[in-house]
Amino acid sequence: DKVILPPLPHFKVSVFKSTGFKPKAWTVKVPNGNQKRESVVCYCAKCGSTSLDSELYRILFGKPWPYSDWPWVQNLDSKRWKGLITQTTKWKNFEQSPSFAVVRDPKERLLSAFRSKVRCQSNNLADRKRLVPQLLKLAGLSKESASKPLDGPGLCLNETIYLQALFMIHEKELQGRLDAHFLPQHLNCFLNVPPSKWSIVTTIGSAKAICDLELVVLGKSKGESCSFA
Amino acid sequence: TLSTIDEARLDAITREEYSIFGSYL
Repeated sequence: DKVILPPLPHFKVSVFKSTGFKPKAWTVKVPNGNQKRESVVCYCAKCGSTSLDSELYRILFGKPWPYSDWPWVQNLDSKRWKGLITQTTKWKNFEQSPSFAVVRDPKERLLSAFRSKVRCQSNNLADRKRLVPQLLKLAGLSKESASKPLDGPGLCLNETIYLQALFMIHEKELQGRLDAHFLPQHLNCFLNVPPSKWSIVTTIGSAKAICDLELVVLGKSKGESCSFA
Repeated sequence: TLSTIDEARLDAITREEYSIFGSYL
């Protein structure tokens, strides 16, 4: 019963890089005596990024994120981070600084993005309103391919149309234009630097992910909160 | 559970990611 699909074309990462896309990686500068300790952290959307940002705040400031309004913890360039974090722009001499990247099983991640962003019982209606038309347009599918949600305005997708749309987008070599939640992970953290050059590449499910994050950012791990629930 | 065509599409669109960092999962 196996379905054989025509092979997808080989995506030209070099052409994508020339578009000027900047990976969402973050340079963390922590005072260390008279100097500053510099590290790089990067994690994709749908890879536990919100939880990791909260942990990063606790590591840097010694307390949980105290705010309940905008700007959210995910806005790492907001004033609430006291200028400790900036978007990484320089990738030369990358290996001189410790670095931390989080990956997620690609199939699990895409199905998680489906459940929270585009399906007809979505968790995030504002994102669905924005993302479903984007996916249809990139795939070249008509709005008639989508469904009408019962829980809000706009359009939603069933699993088959969602995967068909993503497949068509990859067929057209347009995956570099996908929203961060669907963008292949190798087009973000690893666009400029392969996984082998990062100090730590881990998953959110790793028991010592937070210890590793502490170790990279502070140069030491307090050994507390090492497990990540 | 995904249908066979859905599974095949998911396999195809994630193949490159697995080849690049699958060993870290």
